[in-house]
Amino acid sequence: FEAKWDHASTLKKVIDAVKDLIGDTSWDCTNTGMSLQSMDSSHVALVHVLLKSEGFESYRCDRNVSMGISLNSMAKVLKCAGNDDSVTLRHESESSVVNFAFESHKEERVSEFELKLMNIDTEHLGIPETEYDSIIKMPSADLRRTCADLSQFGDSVTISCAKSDVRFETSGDIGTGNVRLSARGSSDKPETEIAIEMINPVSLTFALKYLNFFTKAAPLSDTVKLCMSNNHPLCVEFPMPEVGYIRYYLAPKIDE
Amino acid sequence: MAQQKSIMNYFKAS
Repeated sequence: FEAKWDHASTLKKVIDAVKDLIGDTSWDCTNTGMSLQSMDSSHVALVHVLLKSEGFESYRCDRNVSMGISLNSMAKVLKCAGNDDSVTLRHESESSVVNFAFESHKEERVSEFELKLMNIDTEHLGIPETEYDSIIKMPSADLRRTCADLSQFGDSVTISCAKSDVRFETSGDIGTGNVRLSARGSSDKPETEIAIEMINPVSLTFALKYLNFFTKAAPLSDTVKLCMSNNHPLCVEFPMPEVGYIRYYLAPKIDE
Repeated sequence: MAQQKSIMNYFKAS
């Protein structure tokens, strides 16, 4: 297995976006790309990352391999790469390590690191194809700010989607808060658009703690998609055009 | 009080 990115920045951001939610995980490498699927330790959220082979500078995977890695260790290794350095990952069949090579574009500095692989029992969950009742596309910075703001007032947020607006509400010991975002088009700046596709109105409650973990992916993508159906996990997708995506799934809080 | 569900209530091991 050998995969090379032209710039380390994307991989650094991907690891920063998931490492606090899932500690150790397996990267599944096939000839179509690298992916990981992992639950957080309390089994409330699920993370699915796909890095497509087309998104790499070069990519070769002769035999499918699952590499168990501590994401905190991977983050440490990647700290040693400059944002504009190229990154090459190499793993030989049966080897218990993965190699990282960072090269500056002027080629005057090359650094190499070897990370020990771990044996990880991963339980892959089947994610059923879902026709969502409401899909909201919005700037990822708006979602990050909304979740951060409401976290000051409560632990949970109720997200209610109607035809032309989406409302985020919370309440706690000191008071209540809500943020309403209205659909708005923008032909010259599609990344600032708020688009709502509503088949059925949806209202669901989620733990803000997890949403704040998810918005660590905001630096990867200008836009985010919230896919919701009543009594179903929320899917928060950060698309990376040409490269792949990070999808987070979060189980709702439900009144017993 | 709303109860936090597990993601495993919805997605089963494949």
